[in-house]
Amino acid sequence: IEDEAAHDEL
Amino acid sequence: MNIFRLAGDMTHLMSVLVLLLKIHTIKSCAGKSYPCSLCFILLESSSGISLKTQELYALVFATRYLDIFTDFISVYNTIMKLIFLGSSFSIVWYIRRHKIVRRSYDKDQDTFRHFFLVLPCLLLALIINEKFTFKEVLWTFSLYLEAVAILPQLILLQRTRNIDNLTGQYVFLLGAYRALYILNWIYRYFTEPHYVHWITWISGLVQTLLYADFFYYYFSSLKNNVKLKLPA
Repeated sequence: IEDEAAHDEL
Repeated sequence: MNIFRLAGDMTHLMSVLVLLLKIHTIKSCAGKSYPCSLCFILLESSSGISLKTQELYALVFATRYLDIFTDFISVYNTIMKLIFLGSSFSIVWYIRRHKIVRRSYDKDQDTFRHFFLVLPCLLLALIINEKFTFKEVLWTFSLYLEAVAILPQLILLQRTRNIDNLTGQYVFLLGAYRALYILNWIYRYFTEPHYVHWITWISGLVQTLLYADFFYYYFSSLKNNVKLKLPA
């Protein structure tokens, strides 16, 4: 499964 | 990564560096003999920095970067998170604990009860979020809190008679970074399919709008080459 949308912004 | 976001991160980093420079100036001041006029001004007048805003920002970073060790994005991302976490907590420590720096903090003027900002942001994050998980709710809380974290600082500036340059530049850079992030979100919306984050966008817009009047007085003080002054 695709891992939860990690927040890629600071 | 795009140029707007990189410029935003660098501007944010600059704001932190300006604040650390200001604290360093205050610290180094104490070692000198008193007649130095800069020292006299720095130590006599309040530093104009709101401890409340610094504490709110430390909380913002603590709740936003919970995933620093679980979700690896990039070396850049991790390093910047460590810098923001380290600097925000050390600035709070300096203003609270450092024997010299805390003397330049005017707690009688910095009276904003920031607890009244934390609670509503937490409640709102529990209601409006992208996913009801512990990390996601705290991440959303950090977005709402960051949007209003500057309020104690702006109110303190209204009460501070002479705002010194470093403080003015600090607030300006802090506002500019989020404005650059808005450009980054517009850019990503048009270049990345399915890139939609309403919560981030609206909080970022509210945050930037809160600086609107500060920006107005900041630019007019630059244009007329006069001291920055916010109307009470």
